[in-house]
Amino acid sequence: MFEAKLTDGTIFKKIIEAIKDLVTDVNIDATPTGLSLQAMDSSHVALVNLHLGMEGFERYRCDRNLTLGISITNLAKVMKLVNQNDSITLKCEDEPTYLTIVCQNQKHDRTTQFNVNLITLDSEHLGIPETEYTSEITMNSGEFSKLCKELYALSETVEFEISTTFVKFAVEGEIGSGSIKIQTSADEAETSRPEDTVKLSFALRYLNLFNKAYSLSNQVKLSMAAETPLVVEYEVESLGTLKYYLAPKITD
Amino acid sequence: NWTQRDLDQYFIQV
Repeated sequence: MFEAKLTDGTIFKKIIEAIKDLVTDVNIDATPTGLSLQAMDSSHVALVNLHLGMEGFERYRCDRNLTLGISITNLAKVMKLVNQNDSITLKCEDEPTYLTIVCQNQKHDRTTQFNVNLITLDSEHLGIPETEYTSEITMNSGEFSKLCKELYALSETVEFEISTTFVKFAVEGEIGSGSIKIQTSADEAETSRPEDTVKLSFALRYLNLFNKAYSLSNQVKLSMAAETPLVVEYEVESLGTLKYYLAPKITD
Repeated sequence: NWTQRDLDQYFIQV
């Protein structure tokens, strides 16, 4: 059997909220070491990669590997039943046809249970090659979310330039062009060598969808390398990571 | 003209 309990059920609710506009039907892989999910959006331009380690759960048991095909759209509807401060338990049998979700409030006087029907999906698993990222930067997730929203009003596309010490977001649209440069480190030792920077352009529409995850973490990590998808990574405290990959725009 | 290559071309089908 499989059973996983999170004391703070709203974390799981936020994760589902943060991916529901990108992916619809997904396979959640439950293994003895944790839960993971990898799915692409319908246009194959963005990929969601979630890993939650067993040690972050209050209780975790998974006797054998299970693939749980689930509609994220429907799961998001069920998540509306999760209230602030509720715990959440996910459980199923070994050959499951449904996933049971149990939410309980802190006083233990209110319990909600729902069985979500499982679906069979072709798994289209993509192997993400080991990548040496040229540029990595961690910044405030709220700030990143806000600036992506504002830049989207000015342009559909943003050009990223990131290094070890700064990140620059440049846009060019019908009304003009501009950029936001954020200095993130004043470490002299770091700047003594020439900085490697990479410039890549991305669709702001997708970045805004990724930013629905900003409430999961105060920080967001951006990783870039030439001709490689951007990685936007949110650490889910003590539980795991939620990563989004986005294909760069290219001049045809 | 901007286009986006599918992720399938960067990642490996397994």
